[in-house]
Amino acid sequence: EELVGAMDDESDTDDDFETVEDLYRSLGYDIDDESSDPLHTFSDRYMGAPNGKVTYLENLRDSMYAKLKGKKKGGDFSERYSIAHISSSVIPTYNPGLRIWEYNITEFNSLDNSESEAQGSQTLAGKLSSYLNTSAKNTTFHYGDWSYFFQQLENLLDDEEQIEKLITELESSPDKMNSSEYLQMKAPSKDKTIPNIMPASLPLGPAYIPQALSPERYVQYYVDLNEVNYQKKDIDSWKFNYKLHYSTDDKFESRGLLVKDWVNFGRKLAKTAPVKGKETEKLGDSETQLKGEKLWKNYVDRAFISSGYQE
Amino acid sequence: ATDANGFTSARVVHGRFLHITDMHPDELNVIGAAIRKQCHKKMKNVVSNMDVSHKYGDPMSGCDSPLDLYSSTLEWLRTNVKDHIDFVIWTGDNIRHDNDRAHPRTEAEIFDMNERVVADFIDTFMDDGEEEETVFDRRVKIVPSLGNNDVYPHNLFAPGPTLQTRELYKIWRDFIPTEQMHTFDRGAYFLREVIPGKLVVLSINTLYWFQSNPLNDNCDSRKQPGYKLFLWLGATLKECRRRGLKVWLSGHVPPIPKNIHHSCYAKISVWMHEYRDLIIGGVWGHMNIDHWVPMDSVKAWKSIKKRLLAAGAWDESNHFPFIDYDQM
Repeated sequence: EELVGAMDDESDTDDDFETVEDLYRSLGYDIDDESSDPLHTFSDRYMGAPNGKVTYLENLRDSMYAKLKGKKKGGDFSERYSIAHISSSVIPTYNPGLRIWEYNITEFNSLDNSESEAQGSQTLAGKLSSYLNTSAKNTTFHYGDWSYFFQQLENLLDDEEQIEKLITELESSPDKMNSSEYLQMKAPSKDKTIPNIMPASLPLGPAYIPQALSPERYVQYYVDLNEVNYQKKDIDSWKFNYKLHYSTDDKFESRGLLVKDWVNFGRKLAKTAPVKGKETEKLGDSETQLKGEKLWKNYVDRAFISSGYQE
Repeated sequence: ATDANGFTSARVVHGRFLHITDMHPDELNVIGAAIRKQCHKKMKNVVSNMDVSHKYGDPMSGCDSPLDLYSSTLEWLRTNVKDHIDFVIWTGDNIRHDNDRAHPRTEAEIFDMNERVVADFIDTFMDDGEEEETVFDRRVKIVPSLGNNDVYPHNLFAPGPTLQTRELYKIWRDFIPTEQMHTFDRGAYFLREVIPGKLVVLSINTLYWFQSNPLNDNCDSRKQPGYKLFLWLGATLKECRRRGLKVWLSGHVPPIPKNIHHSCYAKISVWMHEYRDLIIGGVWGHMNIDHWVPMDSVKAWKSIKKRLLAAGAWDESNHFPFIDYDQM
């Protein structure tokens, strides 16, 4: 609250890049030259020690976090957005890290085997147990076996392959490339990989509104290898241990994990630096400014698993 | 997990899951080796302690994980985590990088290491007494996904069925429900009900969206593996909605601008948006950096609309009418 009214619509900036293509350009990718070597443009070039990763985070902040919208343009629950969570690795590129997520289970406290995913591969005891459990509890019907669905899916994918073959055939004979059949099959409107809009009658799910399975917190663990390698006198007697790195409810972050919490957090992070091409947004007094800088510094430190990479 | 009569007893849901990624165990890693030699070889003229490898690895050296780090990590998970979680999302890269000219990786080596890591994962997360259980009945469900280093050549993965998808099925057979064998063979993607009747994790082979996979150009053309992956994803999400299941997405390469073609990014963004009644989020690996990326559905829909308008194929009354948040 001290930092910013992060969800305050007054602070919504105008969108200076509207589409995904604009976003890519703002991040420095040359999408207009499709003939350019994509491996070179996008590839995971680094195979040795990491470099340029602070700039990567700063670009992310300036081009994506800074563009996050408040309630007016992002929705009451930030439903305009979804989140990609990228975790630390075990490989010591920085320090080894792991994440344990915690989610809401207040609506169910036990499972019975009647809903097992693999009916076909259960043991006899398991099947009998499932039967007994189902009868005794008169549980609600579950679809259970997925076989039928996957058979149907196989048919669908086979049909698609047939259409693809037909298109290739037609493309090999130029006179047929203007046929209505070909044009119809190639029409972008036939793109089956674009979803229907979500029916308005459906409620928002666990990512947006607290309910069963909503993520509530995660805990990040790490091994401080600089400490282990250079400060332990006798590494062989040291007991290997992942220690607490941080949790999302600690005093520094102190936030939930719903999408609106992430958006709120991103908007706070974005305020810690000027947005490229824009006038610096005032954070208020110098104390508030200091808190903002500390927030970003801490975020970067956590991003590199407290390895000191950014220094 | 079983009572005295051998029946599987009711299972407690802990409300926790583990996300682990990019283990990169390296059999060639030697303690005291030169960092400039990828920690594979000792050198006489290295004088600083900073320039040689250590037992549990060396941050920012470019070296992979020593086996001591790998095995100690699994042991720590078995002791401290296994009994407190419901499932594991494990997002790949289970072998060293191909960064040593003196020791180029072979396909067989990649498969062998993946097989070894699978066996170690099963040992780590198997409850006592579960040895005899059918693998799918085990309490802690494991959902692996394919890393760009788990395939040969590096980054390159063709649509299946191929020898690689077959081999991968064999390696992951304990994790992939049998009825998905054929679907898996098409592209190394599958799903698991990690909390039966409640929660599903999708293992998405994001190498089909990955810009560094030379076999992928975009996600708009029918022939592209990325397009085909979206066909599977769309059908799967529809079925999950029909069954009332909630969904976590998972995979190795994050579907973000740094890694995937803009057409793929636009599509995954709109799918996540239009299934916001069930998708909880996506957990990904590959980048080594602990961070998060927002996916903006409005930008994504605008891109799709622009493409269709240019092709004269946009129809406001079509099956995917556009929601304009700016005017909402």
